Amino acid sequence: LGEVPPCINSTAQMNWLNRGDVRKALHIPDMLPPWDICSDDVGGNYTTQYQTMKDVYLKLLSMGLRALVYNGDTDMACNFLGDQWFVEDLGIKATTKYQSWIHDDQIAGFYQQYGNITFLTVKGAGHMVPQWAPGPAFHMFQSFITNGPY
Amino acid sequence: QYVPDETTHLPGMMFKPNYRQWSGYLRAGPGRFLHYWFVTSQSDPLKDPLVLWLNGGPGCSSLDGFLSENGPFHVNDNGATLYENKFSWNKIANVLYLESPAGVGYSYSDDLNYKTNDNQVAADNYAALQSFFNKFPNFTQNEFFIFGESYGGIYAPTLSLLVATGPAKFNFKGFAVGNGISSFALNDQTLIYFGYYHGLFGEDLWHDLNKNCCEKGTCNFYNSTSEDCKELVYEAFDTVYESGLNAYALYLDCEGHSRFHRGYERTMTHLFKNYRKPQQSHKFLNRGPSSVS
Repeated sequence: LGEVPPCINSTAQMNWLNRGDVRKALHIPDMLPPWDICSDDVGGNYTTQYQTMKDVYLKLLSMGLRALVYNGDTDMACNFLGDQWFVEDLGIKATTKYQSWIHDDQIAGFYQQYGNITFLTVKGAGHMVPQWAPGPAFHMFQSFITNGPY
Repeated sequence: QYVPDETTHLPGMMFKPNYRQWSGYLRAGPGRFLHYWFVTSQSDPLKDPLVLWLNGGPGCSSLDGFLSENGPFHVNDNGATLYENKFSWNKIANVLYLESPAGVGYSYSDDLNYKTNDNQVAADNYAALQSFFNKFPNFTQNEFFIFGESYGGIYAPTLSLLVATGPAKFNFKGFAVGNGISSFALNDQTLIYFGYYHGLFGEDLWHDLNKNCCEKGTCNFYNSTSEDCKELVYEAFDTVYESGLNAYALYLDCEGHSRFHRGYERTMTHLFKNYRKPQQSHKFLNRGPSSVS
């Protein structure tokens, strides 16, 4: 959300990506400016056209596609409750109870399924789930892409 | 596979990867080129799914996803050497990281015009996907998923709709959104409850919020017309985003960029869009700007 993610230190990535030999290895044209994690030019000139994704989700789910909405539950930029209420507001009948899921013998979060869409929390993780809960995130990813149990 | 883009050696890589990788450009539209970085699965590239990963912003780079979140290697703090990520998502999937839209990271537009919007980004990403499959035709058979994080909560579903209904045929199976913005109203509304029940506000503010923003048991923290409600919501917003807390992870320290970096101020303009800092915002704050540095 925005040009400079709050409280995130991306110095190491920026230093590595801006090395001349790295840019060459990645086939980056010389004329391009240095890499930064977020762009003021884009963020500052961006027009949001959707206030909600509800209609888009309903169309996609009606085509039989699968969806996963997951949230690290300590994030305040896009908090888990907002997405949980969003999924519930789609009006699709729940097909499981709200229940915990286990990773490495510990409760890793909670989930509930509504037909083809799953809402899932990752306990204790922030906005970037794979960064702050890499093990549970991989487990969640594997379950979703293989359509297996959480 | 598209040989010219293959990356066979990376500075700082002290290990031999057991997957292949390509880095180059995909055509997103007239004069618009998106940088992509594609890593094959460490298991069975021909059979494993293909996953597109999009970070949000809007305006932030998916290379943060690669190098800090789920990519096969990350950068050591020295900014020079790399280490392997044992929880990399390319252990079981082919993963395509796309810096989108043009202007983000190493993506660019010939005319340097980076003004864009949700529907244009979706169209550009759809064109870039077709450009990808032209370079890697083998992967059109693989099951295909789209992942978006944060503002990618808008990017992923809108692109998914084009993929699901467009002329190009992909083996598209589904999409996922991580800590995504799915509804601005619900995001704002719930943040007030999140803040109170995580102990970020006291009883006085909570009482005032209920008194000025709620009626007959229904509360509107999103677009109330009451000036007092707006100022109280702004005070709550102030606590969450500007008092020194790590807005991305409540129980982690705030590291890296200072919170008061100009970009940070704008970072949160996509939230609480209906509330702008009231003139006498310190009326409720009865204190100066936060002294936490």
